[in-house]
Amino acid sequence: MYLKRIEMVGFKSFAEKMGVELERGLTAIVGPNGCGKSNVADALRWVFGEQNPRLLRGAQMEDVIFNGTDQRKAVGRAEVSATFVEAEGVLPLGYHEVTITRRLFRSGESQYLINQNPCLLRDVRELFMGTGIGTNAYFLLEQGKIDLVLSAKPEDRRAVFEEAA
Amino acid sequence: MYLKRIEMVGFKSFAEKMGVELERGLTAIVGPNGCGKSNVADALRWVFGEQNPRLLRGAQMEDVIFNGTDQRKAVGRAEVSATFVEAEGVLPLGYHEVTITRRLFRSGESQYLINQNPCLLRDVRELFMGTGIGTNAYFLLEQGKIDLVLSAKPEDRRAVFEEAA
Amino acid sequence: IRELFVGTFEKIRDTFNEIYRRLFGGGRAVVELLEDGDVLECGINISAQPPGKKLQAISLLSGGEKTLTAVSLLLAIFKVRPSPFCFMDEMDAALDESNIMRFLSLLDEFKSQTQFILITHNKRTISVADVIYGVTMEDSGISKIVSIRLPKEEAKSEAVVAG
Amino acid sequence: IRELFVGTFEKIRDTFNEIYRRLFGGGRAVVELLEDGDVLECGINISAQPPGKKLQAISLLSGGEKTLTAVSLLLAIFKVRPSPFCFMDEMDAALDESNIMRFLSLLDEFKSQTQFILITHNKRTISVADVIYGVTMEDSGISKIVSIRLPKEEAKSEAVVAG
Ligand SMILES: Nc1ncnc2c1ncn2[C@@H]1O[C@H](COP(=O)(O)OP(=O)(O)OP(=O)(O)O)[C@@H](O)[C@H]1O
Ligand SMILES: Nc1ncnc2c1ncn2[C@@H]1O[C@H](COP(=O)(O)OP(=O)(O)OP(=O)(O)O)[C@@H](O)[C@H]1O
Ligand SMILES: [Mg+2]
Ligand SMILES: [Mg+2]
Repeated sequence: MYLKRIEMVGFKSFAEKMGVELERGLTAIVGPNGCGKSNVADALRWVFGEQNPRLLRGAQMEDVIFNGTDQRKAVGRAEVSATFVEAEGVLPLGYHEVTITRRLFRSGESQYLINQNPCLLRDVRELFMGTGIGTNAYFLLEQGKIDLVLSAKPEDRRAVFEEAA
Repeated sequence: MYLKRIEMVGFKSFAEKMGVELERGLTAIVGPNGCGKSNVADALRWVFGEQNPRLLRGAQMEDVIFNGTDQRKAVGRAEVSATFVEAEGVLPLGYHEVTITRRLFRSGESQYLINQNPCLLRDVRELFMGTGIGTNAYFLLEQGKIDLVLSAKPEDRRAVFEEAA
Repeated sequence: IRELFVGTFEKIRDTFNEIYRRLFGGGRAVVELLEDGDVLECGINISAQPPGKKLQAISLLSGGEKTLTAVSLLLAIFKVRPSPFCFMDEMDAALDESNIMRFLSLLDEFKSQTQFILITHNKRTISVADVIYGVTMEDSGISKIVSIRLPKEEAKSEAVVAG
Repeated sequence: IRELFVGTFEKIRDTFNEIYRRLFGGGRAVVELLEDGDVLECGINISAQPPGKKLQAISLLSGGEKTLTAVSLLLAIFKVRPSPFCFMDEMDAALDESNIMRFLSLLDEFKSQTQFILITHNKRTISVADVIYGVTMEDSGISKIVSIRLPKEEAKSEAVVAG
């Protein structure tokens, strides 16, 4: 199984729908300071159900919705989708392609979907249980936070070892 | 006034006496990972009287004394000197050249000297009061801690504005 | 469950030391369970010894040494429990040229089991990527994604131009 | 003492915005006293607006934007209350090539009043230095300092060799 695509619209600085098609192997994301590279990492952390806005560099969860520029008005909703392929032997659903989607509206309402079917956050969490992907695992290393891998409180580090067991 | 020289012996990875002669303008310090560049920054923070070992990346103050390698034994004392020139109009002493020295012995005893004369930490602090140099000021920005300038608790930031007043 | 945890822990501990020695060309890396009774409840402590130096607490390591130690631990966990992908945001920022090459050659070995997505400003990292995406902000404040999907050779010269 | 503090604060606030606009080519930077009564006791809040974007809290800025915002504040303080020297440890690590050039040209303007000592791995920063020192560890664990005091032109080629 590998990650085939990430799509974002209305998420942080991605006012228009943008996507990244991925292959196995090594993909590099480049660009000048402030252009939106780390926002892609935040999109990935968010789509798996992250509940703490601080881990997405915001004060409240609404900060992930595109809040406008000089030329454009703010929008009312953020949406991110992540698609995995060759998932048939790995995820309990048995499909070849699995897409998870998360939406948040300014009203505070949030939605989760698996292959376009509405579901609960719990369902997304259960789907990826034990694969090393989710809000607690080490699959995503944020900018400047490499020390966290080494210096997190012992109970945080234990959680990683347990996840691996 | 400008910083003319920093000399270290027995301080962290500087087992032998080493010095850096400085000019006005811009000096670059380069070298591979782990060779001792940030230890020079720690030496500068320490010589002005830093009392918190954590700000020197150690657990206790004794961690600044060279603690040996495969080939060499640990030593019993750390010493750092910093020399300023053209100080006559800036520092209260009236000398052209002023050198401050700090020593720490494994016994825990520590010494401060101004131009080779033993003195108290209070004297070093008073000497540099108002020049923007000392343990609280922004004259030294540590590796990876640039966020501290922006995100320190409001009362920390206040202290800098007050120092400037 | 206790046997399972201890078994996994020991495998990660051994692999961590093995990968660390590969990256640093010697030395050792230690991860141990803190002594406080029940194995499932106690904390974990990490210390590292670059070649020729004394074994020290993590806090005394340099910026680059910390990054490489963290990478060794991360890949040790991945070896014992592979993860389909790993996203790293400017992990190479503190590394000097020779450590970047070691880091990239290690990732190369893990590429067959784990997909890596790296945000980077470093030309060497860009030059070994299979696929390159550029993020731009032509209209200020709005991000767009552009694929620079060139085959590896062309990507090398493009990346240098994009500097 | 209250007038003195407010006077200095206002000068730093104005200079901070001025330097920020120079570094980012527009936008604005705001530092304000939090409303809690006595001017000498209240906290300070910083927000920044890169050109074309909305005014935002510091936490939403990118790594490179944070570094440049911090440098603007630091140099604003130095402008109002000059410091004889400033030591920066890999301050350029998060900056892309064009922001490094802006950062260095700003330091160049302050060079006459403040001495700068920069630890760096970046070739561009090395090439503008007046004096270069190398730190080496030939015997592992023991640091030695070597002066590469070449005149600027030679230093450019040396630094590239030392890469
Ligand atoms: N909700 C939002 N709406 C619009 N823009 C946003 C939102 N949240 C964050 N941003 C913008 O995104 C930008 C940050 O982007 P990001 O951190 O991804 O940059 P980056 O490419 O990683 O840069 P660097 O190389 O400096 O790390 C900020 O300038 C911020 O203004
Ligand atoms: N008391 C001590 N005795 C001996 N060595 C020490 C002592 N304290 C720290 N060290 C060593 O100094 C090294 C760290 O050096 P430093 O942080 O200055 O590296 P650096 O040149 O800044 O590297 P980087 O480019 O990775 O930031 C560590 O490897 C550590 O083992
Ligand atoms: Mg970033
Ligand atoms: Mg360092």
